[in-house]
Amino acid sequence: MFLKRITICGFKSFPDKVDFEFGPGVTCIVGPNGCGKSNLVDAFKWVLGEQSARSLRGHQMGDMIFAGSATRRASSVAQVDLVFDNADRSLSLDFDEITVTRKLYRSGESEYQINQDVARLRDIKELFMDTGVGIDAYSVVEQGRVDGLLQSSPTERRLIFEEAA
Amino acid sequence: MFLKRITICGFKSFPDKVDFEFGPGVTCIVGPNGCGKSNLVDAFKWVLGEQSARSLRGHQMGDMIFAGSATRRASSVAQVDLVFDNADRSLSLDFDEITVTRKLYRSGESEYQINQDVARLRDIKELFMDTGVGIDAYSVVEQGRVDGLLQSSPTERRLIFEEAA
Amino acid sequence: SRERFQTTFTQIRDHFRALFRKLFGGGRADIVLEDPEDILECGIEILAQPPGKELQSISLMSGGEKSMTAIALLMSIFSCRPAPFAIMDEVDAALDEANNDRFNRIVQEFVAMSQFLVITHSKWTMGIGDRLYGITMQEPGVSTRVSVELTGANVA
Amino acid sequence: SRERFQTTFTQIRDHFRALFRKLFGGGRADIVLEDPEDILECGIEILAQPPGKELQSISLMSGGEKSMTAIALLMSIFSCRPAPFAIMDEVDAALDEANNDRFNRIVQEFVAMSQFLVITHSKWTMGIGDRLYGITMQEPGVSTRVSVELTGANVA
Ligand SMILES: Nc1ncnc2c1ncn2[C@@H]1O[C@H](COP(=O)(O)OP(=O)(O)OP(=O)(O)O)[C@@H](O)[C@H]1O
Ligand SMILES: Nc1ncnc2c1ncn2[C@@H]1O[C@H](COP(=O)(O)OP(=O)(O)OP(=O)(O)O)[C@@H](O)[C@H]1O
Ligand SMILES: [Mg+2]
Ligand SMILES: [Mg+2]
Repeated sequence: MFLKRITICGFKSFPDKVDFEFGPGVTCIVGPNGCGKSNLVDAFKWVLGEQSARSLRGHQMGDMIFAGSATRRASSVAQVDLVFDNADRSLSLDFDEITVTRKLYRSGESEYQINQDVARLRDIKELFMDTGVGIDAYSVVEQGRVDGLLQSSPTERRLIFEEAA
Repeated sequence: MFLKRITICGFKSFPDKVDFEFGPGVTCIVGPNGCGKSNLVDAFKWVLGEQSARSLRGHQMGDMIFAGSATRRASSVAQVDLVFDNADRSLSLDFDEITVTRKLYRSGESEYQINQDVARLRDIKELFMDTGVGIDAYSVVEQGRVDGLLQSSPTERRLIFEEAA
Repeated sequence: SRERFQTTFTQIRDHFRALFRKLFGGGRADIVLEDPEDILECGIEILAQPPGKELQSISLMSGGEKSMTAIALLMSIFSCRPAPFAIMDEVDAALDEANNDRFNRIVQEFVAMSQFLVITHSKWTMGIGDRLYGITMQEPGVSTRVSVELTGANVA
Repeated sequence: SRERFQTTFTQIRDHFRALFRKLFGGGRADIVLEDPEDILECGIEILAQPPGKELQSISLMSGGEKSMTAIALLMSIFSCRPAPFAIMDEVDAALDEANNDRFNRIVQEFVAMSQFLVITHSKWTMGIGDRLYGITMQEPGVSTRVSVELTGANVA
């Protein structure tokens, strides 16, 4: 399977719907300080089920919803969609294309979807089990965390190796 | 008072005596990864009495002595000299120039000197008391530590403010 | 299971030892089980010796050397269990030009097995992109996507 | 003493509020005593709002924004109690060109009151040096000093 695109709407600094198409190889993201590049990384982690607001640089999950700006009112919902090409059926659902969605409302209500059907976090985790897609410690390297493996204790490091095993 | 120069010999990656002259304004240090720039910062902290090997990226103080290389044998002693212009007598010793020295031998023996006279760490601390020279948290910003003030707890931050007060 | 961990560990170790030498142009590195008797529980230690230098604790390495060592280890774990998709946010921040180049070349070797999302400020890293997106805030606080011409003026 | 801390705190605060606006071209920031009743013991909180954005926890700021905010605070503390000598090791690592420029200008304002030692990989930062030294390792593992010509080929 491969990743086709991510769509972000109302999440962090993206009040308007923005999508990024991925292809094979390397996709590079550039831009000035504070423009939203790391927020894109947070969106990816979040839609795949990140449970810790702290790991997304916030204090509570509500921090993930666009909080407004000088010219915009705050959003009432944050939504991220991640679209996969599944022609090779490496994801165990019988669809050529699979979209994983996560929504969070100001009220605190939140939901996951797989191809627009309501799903639970557990379904998402199961879908990607053993595919290597996800938020494990080695496939996402956050800003400032590149030498995380060197700074970890030997035991923490082991957990990452176990995940790869 | 102002800083005239630092001389490094046998400390970390400097087996040969090297000095850096400082003048007024900004002195810039450049060079490839691993060439010794941050080691120069460590030398400055160390000669002013840094007690924590960890804060100098080592495990024990012996790590500060040049450990050898492909073409050199290890050094038996590390020495750093810091030379100040004291024409304005802001340091309370009656000399136009004041040199602070720290030496550490492989054996573990170490000594401080002020103008070649043996001194104790306490004398060095006293000499610089209330001059702002030193290894306090705000006049030396180590690599990777620039947002230290933001990451500290409110209480840790307070300690830095108290030092400035 | 014990065997599965041992196999994976050995694979990662072989890759790491080779990749480190590639990224550093020499020297040597290793990962070691702290207690080979207790393979199911013990921690993992990292040893690294840049070319021409003595073997010392990794804490004494420079910022750039630590980044390169970490990248070597990360890519080694990656090659044993390729995730279809990997994200690297400013992993090149501490690298000088020469090391940034070596990093670029390593990424390009892995491109066949995975998709990469690389966030960077470095013009050297930008060059390895198969596509390049810019993010800007025309309206303060509002992120939008722009396309970027590498030869033009809007390289941020 | 209580008064001395209060005076220093107020001074640093005034500088910080002004310096932040200078470094960010707008917005606002503040430092707050967590418990004004307990001025001798309480912690200090930092608030920061880049121009055009909402006031949020500083954790949500970007890498570059955090560096700039920290630099503003550091220089504010510095201006209240100038140390004759300050060292900054790669504090510009997360900055884009525009922010690196603003950082350079702030350093130059402080040059009269202190000597600065600035370690950097950034060609923008190098330009503010009154003198420039290079460190290299001709012999592996052995650091030596070289002089550097900014217009010549040996800018590392
Ligand atoms: N919920 C939110 N609502 C509005 N803005 C937000 C929200 N969460 C974060 N932001 C803003 O997003 C910005 C940070 O974006 P991000 O971390 O993606 O920057 P960046 O492009 O990675 O920059 P750098 O190059 O400095 O790392 C901050 O200015 C922050 O105020
Ligand atoms: N006691 C020692 N003996 C010999 N070499 C040492 C000793 N201590 C540290 N080193 C070496 O010094 C090097 C690190 O130097 P330093 O941290 O100053 O690099 P740097 O110029 O700051 O690089 P960067 O740009 O990557 O931050 C390491 O390669 C380390 O092996
Ligand atoms: Mg970022
Ligand atoms: Mg360094």
